[in-house]
Amino acid sequence: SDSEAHHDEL
Amino acid sequence: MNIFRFLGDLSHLASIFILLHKIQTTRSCRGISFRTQALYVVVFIARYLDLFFRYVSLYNSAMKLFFIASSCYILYLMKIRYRPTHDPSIDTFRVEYLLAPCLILALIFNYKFNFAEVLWSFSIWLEAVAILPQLFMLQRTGEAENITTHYLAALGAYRALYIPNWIYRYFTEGLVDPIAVTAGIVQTGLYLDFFYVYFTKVLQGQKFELPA
Repeated sequence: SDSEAHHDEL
Repeated sequence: MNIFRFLGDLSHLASIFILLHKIQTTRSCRGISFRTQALYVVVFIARYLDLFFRYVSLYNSAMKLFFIASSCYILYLMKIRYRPTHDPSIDTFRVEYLLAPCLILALIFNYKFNFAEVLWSFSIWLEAVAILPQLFMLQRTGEAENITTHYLAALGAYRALYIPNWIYRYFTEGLVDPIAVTAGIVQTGLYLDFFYVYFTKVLQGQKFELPA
């Protein structure tokens, strides 16, 4: 997964 | 957004409202660890700095702002408004033993070696252990008001609910976030003893008391 993908979580 | 993730966020929101309700109605922050609350401010500011350079959704931004604002407000309540009700002599966990290892973990485990990503990773590790001063305090006093245990249960449930969310996302999106998953499992694990007493005592109508 790309490094941006996890930023939609809180 | 799946149901587990959403319920997790709701649980997190609920925990903060329960804590605010406890402080306002009892006009006291007795039994609440200032150190844990201060660590949450560090966690939220470190993680949500991306408000300035990344837009995900209105939901995402609103929640981030709420968590930063409410955690700062709780510190204000504890340190200024209801200061006399806070007993620092039982809130003694050394937070530097948490901050330093989390910084090292963040420098080793991150998705990109830049300021924002290291800070994000730091916030994830720190959140996993930020409850320790509170649990340590609970261990020392051996008992807690019911409302405080509801706060802790909601707070613990939040990260626990993120675990099925990650499993769901793995199967539906192929998304894996090893840092958040590892830290999230650690975070949930720290609550297991608490949950055991909460389910076997508080939810059965008894007072939260730890065996001597």
